[in-house]
Amino acid sequence: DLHKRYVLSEAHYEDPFIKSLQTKKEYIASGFRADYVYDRMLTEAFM
Amino acid sequence: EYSKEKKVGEGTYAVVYLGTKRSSNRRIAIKEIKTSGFKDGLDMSAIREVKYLQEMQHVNVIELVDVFMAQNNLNLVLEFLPADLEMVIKDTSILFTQADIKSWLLMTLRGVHHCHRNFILHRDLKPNNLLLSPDGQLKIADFGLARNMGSPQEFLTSNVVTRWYRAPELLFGARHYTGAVDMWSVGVIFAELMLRIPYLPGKDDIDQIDVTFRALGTPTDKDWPEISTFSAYNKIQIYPPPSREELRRRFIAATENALDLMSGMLLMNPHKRLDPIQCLTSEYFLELPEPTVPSELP
Amino acid sequence: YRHSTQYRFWSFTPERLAQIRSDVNARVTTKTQLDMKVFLESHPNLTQDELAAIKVKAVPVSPHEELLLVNYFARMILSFAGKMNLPTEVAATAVSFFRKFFLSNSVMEFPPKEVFHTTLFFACKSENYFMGVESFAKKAKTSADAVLKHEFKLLESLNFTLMNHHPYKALHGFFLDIQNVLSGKVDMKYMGQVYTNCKKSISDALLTDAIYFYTPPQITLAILLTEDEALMMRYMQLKFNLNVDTSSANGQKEFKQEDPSAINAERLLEIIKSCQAVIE
Repeated sequence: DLHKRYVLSEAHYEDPFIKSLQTKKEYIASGFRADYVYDRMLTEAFM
Repeated sequence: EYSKEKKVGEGTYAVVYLGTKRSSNRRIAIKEIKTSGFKDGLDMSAIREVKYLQEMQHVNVIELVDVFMAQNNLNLVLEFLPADLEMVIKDTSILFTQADIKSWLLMTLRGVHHCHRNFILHRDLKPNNLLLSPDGQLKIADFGLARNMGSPQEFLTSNVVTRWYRAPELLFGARHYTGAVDMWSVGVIFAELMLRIPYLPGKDDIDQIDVTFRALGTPTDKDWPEISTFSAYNKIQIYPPPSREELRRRFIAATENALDLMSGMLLMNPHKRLDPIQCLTSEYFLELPEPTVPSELP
Repeated sequence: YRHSTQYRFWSFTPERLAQIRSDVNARVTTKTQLDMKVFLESHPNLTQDELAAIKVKAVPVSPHEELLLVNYFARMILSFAGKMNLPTEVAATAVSFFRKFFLSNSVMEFPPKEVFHTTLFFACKSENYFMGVESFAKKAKTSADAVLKHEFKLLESLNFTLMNHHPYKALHGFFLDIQNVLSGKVDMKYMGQVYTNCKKSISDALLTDAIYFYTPPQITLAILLTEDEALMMRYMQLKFNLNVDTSSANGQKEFKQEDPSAINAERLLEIIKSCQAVIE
C-alpha cells in the first residue's frame, strides 16, 4: 500500500515509557529516535 | 535437488559450495552451516541469516532459495553471486565512471531501505558483503549480524560492523542505536567507491576513532548532544571538521550533490544522519549522469 | 504482512488446521499400532493380564487429546518463562514455536516435556535474548543435552521460519493511534489500564488457534473490543468512517460505509467479532 493507514503525529502521543527513554543521556547519545519506535508500532498495527 | 560441485569458501561457521538446482539447472551457492563443536547448539549467525532472509524478497537483497537439513547439517541455498564490490574497487584494471558509482550506490540504498522498512538492521555493510550478480544487480548479503530494530528497552551490542565501516556511536559503545549505523557504513562505502581505497582504515578500535575524527572532525556536545556522556569521549583528540574546499580536493570527481549526500550519510550525530528515503530522494540521483543500467556495469 | 512467512506458511482456515492435526495423529497412530504389532509378535509368552493391560493402556491418543496436551504444555511455557523473567516477546515466540512443532509432529513421537525447554532456549536465541545453554539448563533444572536434543528437529518443523509478529507491537500501535484519532477524548490514566489488561489478554490469545486464523492487528482489535467495547467502537467510527445508523428496522446497530476506498469497516468488524469468539 502506498498510503499508510495512519498518520504519525508524535505530538498527540502520551507515551510515558518512550518519553522517559527520550530524556536518558545514553539514549540521546546513541541516536535513539522515538519516532522510529512509533513508526514501527504503527506499522505492526496497520500491516 | 541440489548438487555441491566446488568448495569456494570456508568461514567460522559455514562452508560455501557452488552447485546446481537440478530441476531448473540454476547455478546456486550452498552455505553449509557447521553444527558440530558449537556448545550452544545452532549458531546465532545461522539463525539470523535464516530468520531475516526468509522475510525479504527484493532485487537488491540476496535471495534465500531454499533451506534444508542433510547429514545433520543445515544448508542454506542462496542465489549464485560470483563477484562483490570489494573485488571491483580493488581491481585497478577496471575503470569505472561516476555513473557506475551512482548505480551501485542506488542499488545499495534500495537494498538497505528494504531492510529498514522491514525493521531489520544489517550491521555489517561493507564492500565485500555487496555481491554482484551476472546481470549486474548489486545485492546485500551476509545477514549473520542482522537483527530486528530493537524494542525500546533493549540493550543492543555495540560490537558490530567491520571496523572501517563502524559508525561513531558504535565506536563509543552505544547500546540504543538505530538504522543510522547502516547509513554510516553506506556513506563510507560511497567514499571508497570514489577514492578506490578504503576511506577510514583504522588499525584498531582506538585508532579507528582517531582516523574517523581526523578525517571528519571531532563532534562536540553542540552538534551531538550528550556525546560527552560516552566514557571514551574524554580521551580523544579534538580535530576541526574539514572545510568544503578540503572535501572537494579529497573527492575531486564528486559533484556538489555527491558531496552533500556523502556528508549527509557521514553526519556524526546519528539523529541528524540521513535515512534511506532521504538518500534515495536526494538531488544526487536527480542530476546527470544517470546511473548506469546494471547490465552495463563493469 | 502478506510477504511475511507468518502469513505465507502459518495461516490456515479452521478446516485446514483440523485436517493438519488429524493427519499428524493418523500417521503416528498407524506407526504406533505397527510398533505394537511387532512388539506383540516378538513377545509371544505374555500373560493374559499383560495382554489385557496392553489392550487397555497402549491406545494411541486422539487428535483432541493431543491438542489438550499440547495446549497444557504451551500454557506451562508461558508461566515458566514468567518465572525465568524472560521478556514477553521471547515467551510468546517460545509458545509459537512449541505449538507449531506439534503441527507436524505428534506427542506420541516427541514427548511435549522434551520439546518444552528446546523451544524456550531456541526462542531466546531467535529473539536476541541469548544465554548460554549451560546457564539456561541450570535455570530450567535440566541438562544441556536435553535442551539441544531436538533443536534441529524444531528448526525443520518450523519450516525454517523464525520471524514472529506478535500482537503486542500492534497493541502499542493502536494505543498511539487511538490517542491521535480520539485526541483529547481519552483519559490517559484509563488508557494505561486498558493497555495493561489487553497485554495480558494477548498472552492468553497466543494459546488459541486465533493466531492461525487472524492477523496480529485483528487479534489486538478483538481483544480491545472485549476489554472496552465503547472505546473500540468510537475508535472504529472515527478511524474507519463508520457512521452508526440507528434508524434501521430491527433496532440492530447497522454500519454504513462512507468512504468505500478505505478499509471495508463492516467486513473488518465482522472479522474482529469472529476472532473475538474464537479467543473467548
